[in-house]
Amino acid sequence: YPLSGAAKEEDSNRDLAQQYLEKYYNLEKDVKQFRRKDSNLIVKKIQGMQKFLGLEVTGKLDTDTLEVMRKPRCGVPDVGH
Amino acid sequence: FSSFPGMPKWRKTHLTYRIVNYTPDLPRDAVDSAIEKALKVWEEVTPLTFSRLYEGEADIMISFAVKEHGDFYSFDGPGQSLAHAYPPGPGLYGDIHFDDDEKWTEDASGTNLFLVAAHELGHSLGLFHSANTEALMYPLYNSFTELAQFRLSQDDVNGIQSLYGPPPASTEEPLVPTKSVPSGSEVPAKCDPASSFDAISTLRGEYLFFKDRYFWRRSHWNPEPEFHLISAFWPSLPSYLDAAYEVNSRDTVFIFKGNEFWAIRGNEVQAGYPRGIHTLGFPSTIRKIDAAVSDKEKKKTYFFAEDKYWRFDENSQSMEQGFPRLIADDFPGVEPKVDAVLQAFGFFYFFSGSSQFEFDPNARMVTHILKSNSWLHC
Repeated sequence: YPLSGAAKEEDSNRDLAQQYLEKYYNLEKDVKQFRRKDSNLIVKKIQGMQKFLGLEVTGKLDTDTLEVMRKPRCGVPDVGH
Repeated sequence: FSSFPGMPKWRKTHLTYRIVNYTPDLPRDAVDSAIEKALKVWEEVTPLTFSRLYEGEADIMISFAVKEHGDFYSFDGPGQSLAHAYPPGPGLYGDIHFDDDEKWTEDASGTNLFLVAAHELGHSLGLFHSANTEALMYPLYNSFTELAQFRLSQDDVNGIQSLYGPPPASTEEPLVPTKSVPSGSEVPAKCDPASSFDAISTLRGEYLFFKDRYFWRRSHWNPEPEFHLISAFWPSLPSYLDAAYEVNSRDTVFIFKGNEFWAIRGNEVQAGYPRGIHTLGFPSTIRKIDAAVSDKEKKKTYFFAEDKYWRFDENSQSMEQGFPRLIADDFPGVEPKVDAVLQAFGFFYFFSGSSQFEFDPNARMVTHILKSNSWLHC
């Protein structure tokens, strides 16, 4: 069935976050783990990013976090690998 | 601040860079000066110096590209990832790539090239991202940075100095640099009784006394020597030089730093430089020279390193056999190490620390000992 607006937006936020964490926070590229919203690993990665970038550490894709992820930045990762 | 895993850093203090291509967003000279300004940001707080290459492989290759551009990190179109750079090392390492899907500008109306270049150079020198939101190495682009008053944060300075230490002139605590004119303590004092020089050369009848990133210029018509930044005349030359001399017959001054040397004619750095000093015939054990002077009558150039010296024949363009010889054997009374040498009025003037030895090559003896800065009317 066609996704409702809210659900569609939630999906796109999740995609944004997944790409961001894969690109800059060394998140393994594994689609499934992002589908399980409460995946502990994802929460930890989001918390790590929020801490590094000086955001409130909620572990959730809140508005501030999504806004920061949309900002222009350097392409070098924040977590070494 | 943080450094890359394994703490990669350059094992030399003089680095080369090359601007491989240009963005259509800006005039070329605007790109050139943005990069030069970004290099100066890091030069000011470290012993590092940079010179520009126009061909071949430089330590830091700077280029503009879009989307997939030959490494594993494709760019993503306008926004988000603006540029990336690689930590110190050979080949791709040290290089900087700018995303040309951004709108590069000299001001803050688009993505300011100077600001991003200064950040990416931090990576090329070995800095990773900083969690300090005030730091240049913070990963997010801050379009509200006051460009006119740009300065590195203490976090940036601590980071880069943890890799390379402070600039050689300062032995105090790491400085947070100001973009304004350097404070008195950084500018060498002309008549400081303890003053010494890094290098001295003639240039078309004038005398140039190099010190740190500056030089005094003494001409016949102006008794008061002028004082300039080296970069004001030769932007691509390093500072804290080792040696300099003029070959009158070629109207060329040769400048030495570390294991490289440059040729300048007037205020033009000649193409194809820097070259390695070993191309002149020095043994590989020599990593730098201390001083040099060219005898215009005899067309011989003397190179001094520690307690020895070499002689180079300007006609055959080759190092003469039977060298090195001990300085003490052929210039009795001259004490190594020699900082700089000048030939004038038939004498050789050897500068060592704050002392200057006037040597008569015919009498083969030191005829006067003076203060090094006596040439500057002190």
